[in-house]
Amino acid sequence: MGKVIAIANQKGGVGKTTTAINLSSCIATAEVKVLLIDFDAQANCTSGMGLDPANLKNSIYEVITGKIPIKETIVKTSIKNLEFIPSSKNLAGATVELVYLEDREKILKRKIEGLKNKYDFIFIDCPPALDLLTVNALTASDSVIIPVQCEYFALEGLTELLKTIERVRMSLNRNLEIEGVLLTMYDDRTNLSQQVKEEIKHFFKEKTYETVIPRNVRLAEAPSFGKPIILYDIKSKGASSYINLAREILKNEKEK
Amino acid sequence: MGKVIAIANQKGGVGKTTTAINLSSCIATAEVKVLLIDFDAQANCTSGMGLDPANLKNSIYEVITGKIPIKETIVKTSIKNLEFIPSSKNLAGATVELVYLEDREKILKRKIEGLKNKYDFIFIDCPPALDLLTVNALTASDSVIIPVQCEYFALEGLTELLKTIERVRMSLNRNLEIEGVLLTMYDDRTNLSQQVKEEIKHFFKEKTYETVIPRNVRLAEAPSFGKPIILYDIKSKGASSYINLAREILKNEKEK
Ligand SMILES: Nc1ncnc2c1ncn2[C@@H]1O[C@H](COP(=O)(O)OP(=O)(O)OP(=O)(O)O)[C@@H](O)[C@H]1O
Ligand SMILES: Nc1ncnc2c1ncn2[C@@H]1O[C@H](COP(=O)(O)OP(=O)(O)OP(=O)(O)O)[C@@H](O)[C@H]1O
Ligand SMILES: [Mg+2]
Ligand SMILES: [Mg+2]
Repeated sequence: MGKVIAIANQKGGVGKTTTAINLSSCIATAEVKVLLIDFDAQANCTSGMGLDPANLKNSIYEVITGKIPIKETIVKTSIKNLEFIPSSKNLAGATVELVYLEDREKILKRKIEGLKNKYDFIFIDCPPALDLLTVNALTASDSVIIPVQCEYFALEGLTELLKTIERVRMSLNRNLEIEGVLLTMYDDRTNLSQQVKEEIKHFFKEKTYETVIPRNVRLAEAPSFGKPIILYDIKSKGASSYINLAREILKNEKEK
Repeated sequence: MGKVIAIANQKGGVGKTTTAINLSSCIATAEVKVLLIDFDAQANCTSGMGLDPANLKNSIYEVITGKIPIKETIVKTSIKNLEFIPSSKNLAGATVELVYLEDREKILKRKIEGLKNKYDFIFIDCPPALDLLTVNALTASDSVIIPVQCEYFALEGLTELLKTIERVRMSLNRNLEIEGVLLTMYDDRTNLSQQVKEEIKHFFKEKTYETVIPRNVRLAEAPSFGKPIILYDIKSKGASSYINLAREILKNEKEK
């Protein structure tokens, strides 16, 4: 059914990559075909999936600069129904390289069009910026998942993100919706986490996922082994929370 | 003595802004004149200092696009010897606006030249990117403090950051040095924090600050009140760690 979902938030370190890797792996274990695209020049998603970004010649950068067809960049992963397109640090130059192309916001959309009938879900991990790359991801997507770290600066950044989503909806992608808002790194011992959670629920109401991702060191350890959490430590709270999130999203999908 | 120090790391959420606000405030309490510049379009430093970025017309953006002189943007703060130049979200457009100017990497350097005799330290908070803004900050600086969150992705990003520092040193700023590497959000209950600390000490040796900033929720709460930690909760571990860091840096400065 080819649903494209961007995982976006311009605030740094809120759990975009951790969500991209772990949500896509959990959804793939539900016998659903998933593609994960690393769209950040820092390529954390790529190393978190066990690849070495330094030595990659077939990445999403070569695709959006027209050097190779997208199909040549897709790799299998250690999870049966999950395939992956890596990034490379060269992507950092793309914002400047592409800024004069006509329809420069629609490049990614055009490139993934031909893949949508091959996958049930395509997830896109975005960089901490509201730049041309993130706008490409939002233009290419049916919806966006917004991870929000349970702290003040992450809350504050939402205004700009929502304005950007609105602008993309107005002029580039009429169908763009918010898939959901995901509270991450929730620390149930602090009032701050509780306050941010209440503020998010108050503003986003039912768009706020029931599932809240707790702070769990296993989630921070897994990428150093190049593994999603379900292969690194399936018994951890980190694993069960992303499994629950996958269930919640698949259930939302059925009910539509 | 006008020492300019950039606080940089392209990895998101590693504590650049928290360090910028709190280190500059602690240094200012040592009867030393300090200027803090917010150089990130997300303007977390600006709101963490109690200002509202949405309503600012005199920001560093207007300075680097030549609209107003830098002296018109400097504001006093609740800390006696600390002055501040705010950012605004318009800075997001600067990377594209300035990309065709000659000496585009040296704009910030030229703009702050006239301020160096007015302050002992000038700190620059950088965005989570190795883009034209961060390169401007590195070109304008005598040295750079690198906050490193005690987790895998932050460690991995150091290679690219060090290459960028080297490139700036080679072609734009021969004097650029690493002031120090600061371990942040250290969680002494986890092996991961300990492993990252050992790796950093092994690689950076004496450039690694003795002071390690622990994970302390007070540091995350303070910005929601627009206050540096020493005005929000001076008894907290967050406050004492940044006070110790300020002492360490001032002592290093005396010994040079
Ligand atoms: N629930 C969690 N518990 C503990 N650590 C976490 C959790 N989620 C993410 N982390 C860790 O926090 C750091 C930031 O997470 P992550 O890199 O996923 O955020 P990001 O939004 O992708 O960052 P960036 O903006 O730099 O792309 C990483 O070191 C990650 O391993
Ligand atoms: N030592 C600490 N203990 C607890 N929370 C912290 C600590 N340092 C920073 N934080 C919180 O962690 C989050 C990330 O920190 P901060 O915004 O300073 O990082 P940053 O590197 O400036 O991020 P960005 O890349 O988005 O600019 C913030 O919510 C901040 O309040
Ligand atoms: Mg990321
Ligand atoms: Mg910051």
